[in-house]
Amino acid sequence: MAYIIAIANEKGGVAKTTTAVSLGAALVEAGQTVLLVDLDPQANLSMAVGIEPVPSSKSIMSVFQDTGSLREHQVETGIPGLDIIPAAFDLGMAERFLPIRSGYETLLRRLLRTPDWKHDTILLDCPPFLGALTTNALAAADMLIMPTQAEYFSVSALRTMMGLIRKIRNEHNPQLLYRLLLTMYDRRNRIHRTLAEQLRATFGNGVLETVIEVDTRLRESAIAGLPIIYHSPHSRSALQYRALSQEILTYVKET
Amino acid sequence: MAYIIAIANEKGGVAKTTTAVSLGAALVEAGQTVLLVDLDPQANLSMAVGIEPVPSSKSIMSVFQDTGSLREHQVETGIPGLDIIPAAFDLGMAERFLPIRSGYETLLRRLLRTPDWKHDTILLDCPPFLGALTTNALAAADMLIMPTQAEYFSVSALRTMMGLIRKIRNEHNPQLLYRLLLTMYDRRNRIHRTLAEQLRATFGNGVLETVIEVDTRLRESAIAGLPIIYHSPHSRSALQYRALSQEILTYVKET
Ligand SMILES: Nc1ncnc2c1ncn2[C@@H]1O[C@H](COP(=O)(O)OP(=O)(O)OP(=O)(O)O)[C@@H](O)[C@H]1O
Ligand SMILES: Nc1ncnc2c1ncn2[C@@H]1O[C@H](COP(=O)(O)OP(=O)(O)OP(=O)(O)O)[C@@H](O)[C@H]1O
Ligand SMILES: [Mg+2]
Ligand SMILES: [Mg+2]
Repeated sequence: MAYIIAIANEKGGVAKTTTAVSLGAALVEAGQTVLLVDLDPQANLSMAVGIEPVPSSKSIMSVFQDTGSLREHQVETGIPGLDIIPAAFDLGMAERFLPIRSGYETLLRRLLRTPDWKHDTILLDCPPFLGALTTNALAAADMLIMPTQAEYFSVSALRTMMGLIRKIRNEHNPQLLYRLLLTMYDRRNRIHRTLAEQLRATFGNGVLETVIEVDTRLRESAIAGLPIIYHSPHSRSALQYRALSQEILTYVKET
Repeated sequence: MAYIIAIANEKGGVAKTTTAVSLGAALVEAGQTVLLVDLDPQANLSMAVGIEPVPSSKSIMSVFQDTGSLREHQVETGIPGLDIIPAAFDLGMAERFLPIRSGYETLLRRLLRTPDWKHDTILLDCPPFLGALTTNALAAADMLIMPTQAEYFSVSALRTMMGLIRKIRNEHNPQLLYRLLLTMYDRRNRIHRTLAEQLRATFGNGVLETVIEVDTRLRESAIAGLPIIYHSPHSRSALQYRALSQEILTYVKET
């Protein structure tokens, strides 16, 4: 069975997508096979690997409406070992019609937790909204990674995220493990240092060791539609996302 | 009638909330009375003026369910001339139940476009999701300000935003005017300079003259729960948001 990682945070712009694509590629480089799933109507994860969003009939939307199978919507990214299920143009509509179905929260869990997926790891990129798509991702996941900026609004979003984790553990996924990932960190910034210390004091080993610092190379790699380890292999962020993949592999291997 | 400005963008973390609170305070300093409306379940705008989110019965949620009036949920911020309608804890639920009502898109427009509001300007802060709340804000607004980072994912979000603007103009609000606001701009960054030039070439005077540059004082003011012009009155971002308020007043005065 694949190890499933959801990457989610209600706070916008904290590097959810950047983490999904960068970690995915770094895990492939470490010898894993990885499936990316783009659950965000913005389709940024699809763009990050140079793929356009797809029509509804060729997407997860058709699977939600029981007219297709998830496996047939898997697409190659051009990087061997890294596949993707791209976002659909109208993925936002799922927020409205999914909740009408009873048991909608575990739709993705039932689709992904089957032995037919040959990938070692599945990464789910979520939108900055705690609706049906993010709920599905948390109900399906073995681990939730919450990218977090060491800034006030981002840190305050954690309270809501912890509430959602409790609810998902109670109702659908008791084993869900969470970890915070500090992103876009600027070690020269006093607020970043202070809030990072507070997070480590509050969450202990709930905060991943690896910290991703600010690196403009990540902006360049997004434009190029290439993961950072291929676009700028020796950049600081490429090294840090490689370190993150090693840290995550210690969890994957435990299962 | 108050002049209504929606601040929206599907892209997360582009400074929608920071713009709402900073522009609101700067307009008050320029002699206007301003009502802020927090339409984001994250309740960041409420926090930015030091106010906790409110229970559903004391919020816009009760108005959406026809059991209250918007005026009674208005709260003072402690800054004379600046009032707020705070976010409710369960504002996210509105994304699910609002669309069930026919004509739900113009609920806010009908509530705000009445002569009883004594404020000169009303600012609507939106969540990073193009659902019922953002649709309501665009249908109600005289002007839409789209904070935009000069980065790839943020610029690509504009295509979707333009599609939504066309739809809202056709169906609910033909007069809706839009303007892009460059935020978190770093003039030393080559990508920022290049993408900013491309935006001005594509959108012409659809891009506001004022540019808000990166300024860590804005992070500090968020922690203090004070708008930037009160927290750091002589900072670069305070000056830039004052310049923005002057630019916006040229539109307000035209109506
Ligand atoms: N470490 C970093 N250094 C510099 N820029 C970064 C870094 N990580 C991400 N970025 C940039 O910051 C912006 C926000 O990142 P990203 O879009 O991945 O966040 P997100 O959480 O997925 O946003 P959304 O909430 O809209 O889905 C992007 O323009 C991205 O290129
Ligand atoms: N000009 C700036 N310079 C530095 N930091 C900034 C600037 N503007 C905003 N910020 C910081 O960037 C982060 C994102 O800003 P903000 O939360 O206002 O964006 P948003 O678009 O409202 O996000 P969301 O999509 O989650 O609603 C915040 O931590 C804020 O303090
Ligand atoms: Mg994203
Ligand atoms: Mg906001």
